[in-house]
Amino acid sequence: HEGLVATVKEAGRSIHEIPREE
Amino acid sequence: DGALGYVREFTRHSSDVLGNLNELRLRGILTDVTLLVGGQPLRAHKAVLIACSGFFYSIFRGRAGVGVDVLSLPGGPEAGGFAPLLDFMYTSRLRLSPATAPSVLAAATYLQMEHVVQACHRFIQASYEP
Repeated sequence: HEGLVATVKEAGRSIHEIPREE
Repeated sequence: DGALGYVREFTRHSSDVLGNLNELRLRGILTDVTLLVGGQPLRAHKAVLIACSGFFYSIFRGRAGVGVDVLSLPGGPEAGGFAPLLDFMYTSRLRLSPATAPSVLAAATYLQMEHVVQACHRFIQASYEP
């Protein structure tokens, strides 16, 4: 039963955001 | 009881990574090569260049590429097209106008970026149509 894997979409940001240079 | 596992797919991950790489480029963090275009320096990451361009793949893939930290690109007709291409590599957005498309096309041809070449051809062709 290795095939039973559900994929869930995550629509939000995935990683931290590097601050923009000022 | 059915599902044994879950994969959580972060749908914007690739664009989040690319956005961070672009910010690193703009801030000069971990950039490891300077492209000289008509004497003007453009800093970039070899890993991004090699991922996007057949020309850079040829230059950087071998052991010799590790030692390359300054690379001169041709001036002349291509020169104005390199900066928009570098922006494209880091943003996925290709800025084209009727005035710039020929130089971007020439630069993309030089850098062996076939899909961009095709996009430039389509843009130029469309701009001739009424």
